[in-house]
Amino acid sequence: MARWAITIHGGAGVDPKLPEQSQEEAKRVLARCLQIGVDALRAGSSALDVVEAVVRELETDPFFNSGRGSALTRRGTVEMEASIMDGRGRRCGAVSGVSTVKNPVSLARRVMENSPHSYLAFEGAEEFARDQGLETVDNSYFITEDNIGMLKLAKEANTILFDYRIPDTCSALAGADNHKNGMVMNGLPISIYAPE
Amino acid sequence: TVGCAVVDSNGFCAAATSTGGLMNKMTGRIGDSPLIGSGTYACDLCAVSCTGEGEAIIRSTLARDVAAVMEYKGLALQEAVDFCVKERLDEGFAGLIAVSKTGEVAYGFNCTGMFRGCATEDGFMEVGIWE
Repeated sequence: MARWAITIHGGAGVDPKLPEQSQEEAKRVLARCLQIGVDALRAGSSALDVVEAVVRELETDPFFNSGRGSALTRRGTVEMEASIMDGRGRRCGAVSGVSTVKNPVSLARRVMENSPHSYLAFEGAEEFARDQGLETVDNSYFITEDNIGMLKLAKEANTILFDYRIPDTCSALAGADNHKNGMVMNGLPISIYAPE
Repeated sequence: TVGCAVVDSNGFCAAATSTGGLMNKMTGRIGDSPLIGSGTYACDLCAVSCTGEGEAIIRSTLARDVAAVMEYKGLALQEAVDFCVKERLDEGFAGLIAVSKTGEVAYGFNCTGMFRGCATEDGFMEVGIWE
């Protein structure tokens, strides 16, 4: 018998000024989701079932940037993406651009197990979710007041945020002489990024 | 972005990652999380889930690289994680979590903090944010 182990994350790049209360809330959510995984492993669940169950729980809790509590596009909408991979046979499934599927990670697993493909996106992914009978909700379910505020700050700072840092007021870099009207990503002038 | 990497009692590994992406992103933008080999990877050696600057994680195929340096350079899990975070991200900022088929857990990040938790069968359990 091997020894089981589990590790989870809620995102990297944390605002150094994150209030103590938010830090404690983050740790509570992490501890709760970790325990779900530990209990399942003790009960003999497979690695694949455990990663899906734990990520579903993290998607459902609005604290982290996934599922409910997802970051917002510049239009104020939510477009989510997820992937799952089974080391046994290196099978995998992925989805992008989903906006009504309550748990994107479960749709990614259906893509892996019930479709001839490994990646579905946008309307095709949404259609497959309905075919598979997965739970769907209105896009507003995923949008939180906190993130509406964060989007406003990001727009004022003319920046794209990859992490939980609160954007400073118009970043000095935003005035840097770079093309794309001073757009900043991750606190740096977007011009340093090779086109995606 | 959230993620999970697990090895079960049979020694089988799996990983999953899920995200809303970047705040104020363009509609239609795809990041690293759904890209197998970048944001998520699992094989018979290990399982990995990444988070951070998607563009940097994509360019470095970060999740697959952890498995690759274990496979080809014979590094242990934490060594492989440290090597990839240190050597593969160029100017990018990211973090990752990983498990190995032998029941080890590891993580690494080169930015300010990463929300993370880990537990092993021998009773070790940790939840953390900062270094």
